[in-house]
Amino acid sequence: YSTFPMSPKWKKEDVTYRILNYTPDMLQADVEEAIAKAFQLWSSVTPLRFTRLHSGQADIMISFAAGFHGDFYSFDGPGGTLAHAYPPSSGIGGDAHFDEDENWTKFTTYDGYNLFLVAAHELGHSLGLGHSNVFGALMYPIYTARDTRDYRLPQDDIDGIQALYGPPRESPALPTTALPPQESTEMTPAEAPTEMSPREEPTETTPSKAPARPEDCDPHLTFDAITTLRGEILFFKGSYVWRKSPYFSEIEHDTISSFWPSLAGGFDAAYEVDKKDRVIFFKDDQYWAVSGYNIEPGFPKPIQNLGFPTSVRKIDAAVHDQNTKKTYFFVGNKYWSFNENTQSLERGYPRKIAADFQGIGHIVDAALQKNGLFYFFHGANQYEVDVKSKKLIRIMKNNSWFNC
Amino acid sequence: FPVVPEKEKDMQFAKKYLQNFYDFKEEKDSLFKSKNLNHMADKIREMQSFFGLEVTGELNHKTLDMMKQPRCGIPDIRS
Repeated sequence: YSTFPMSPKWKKEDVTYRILNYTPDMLQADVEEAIAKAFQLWSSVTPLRFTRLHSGQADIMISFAAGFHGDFYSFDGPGGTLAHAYPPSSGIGGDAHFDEDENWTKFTTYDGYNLFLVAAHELGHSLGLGHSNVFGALMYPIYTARDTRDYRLPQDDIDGIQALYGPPRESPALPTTALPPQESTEMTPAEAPTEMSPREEPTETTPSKAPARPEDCDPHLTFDAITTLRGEILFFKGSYVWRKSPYFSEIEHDTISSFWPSLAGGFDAAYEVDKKDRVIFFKDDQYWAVSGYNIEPGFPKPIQNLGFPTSVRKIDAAVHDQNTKKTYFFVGNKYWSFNENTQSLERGYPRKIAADFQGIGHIVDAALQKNGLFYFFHGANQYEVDVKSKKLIRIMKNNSWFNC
Repeated sequence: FPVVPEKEKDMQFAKKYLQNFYDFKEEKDSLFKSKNLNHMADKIREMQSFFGLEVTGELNHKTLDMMKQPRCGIPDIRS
């Protein structure tokens, strides 16, 4: 590996980034996911944390442009130079530019360049790394198409970036200085419990009339279930749904019956099998399968159809791992792994949650996978976990997804 | 216009590549053309060494192919 002359680096751990524009080659959501995944590569092996800004000046400004684009290094049309980025410093320092004359893609096909791979390389420069002459290293100057589904940072790159910033902190990477509230809903150490405590029964009163929808930014907001659905995220509580779409900045407020009139509220768990365009809802000892607005015929079915013993009366939370095609079901302080291909629970389960998900104590209210990371919700907090490195990354308020 | 012979075109491409990524500076006013060629041969050696190619200082096929690969715009060697 190499660094730039004088080894410039960011003198802080909280680095901001902003996506200034998009390539027409890809969905905006795919661009955002590629960039976020690229940042996660680097944050997972350093103490660095990256926060995305939607306006103003960020440390790392990301943009697409062709030919001359305002700096001294014009792009050269299709092929040749794909992108470039500047080492850490003020102004243009850290910025990453991508050549719009290339065909950008989220796949690893051979008729386009995988944006995640190129972005991960360029962000290496934005953090202070130069090129590596180790073939196969991410910082090798020549683009090499490779499978990105379970992409792990090569050791040479880890050595390089840790020479600049050191390894990740042991404890969950909580901000040492809280970012201004509008920038982050991460908790200060004083607030953040180190582990999930046994379920605190929500002290909900039994109101005589239908409970009003809690405020989006209520710091005590809890959820019954959460799932992705065709690129969006749905948060369920009682009969209410909060809908977060990558296409609109606002959170949409709906009721379950507005999507699935025959489904009553109060889901216990929900998850999406993206490859089948199918979402599964759980309530008590039954489950439903829907595709979009359509409930599949023959539902509800008893959860024992999935292989659960009769001792299991309800599911607390469920989440499908798009990488491994396994679904995790959380019941009390244990969890099961379900193979979506064979449609059967895997052997060797149930296992204790705490054994495999660092920092996650007992009950999981809801679970979500987004951009390769897992989010476990318990009470008013969510725990961001990298299951590959089994690392608890940070603890945030549940409603960090609602731009609070 | 006269067609630039392939060899000359490759030489131009290589020169630009070495300027972009290996800090090659051609001395425009040098009276001795050979001086520039030696300097360029040194830079070719530097690039061949970086990519683990056989270090010959000559613009052979393998070296030219490597130069034509899609890549990052940041120099490999910088002053």
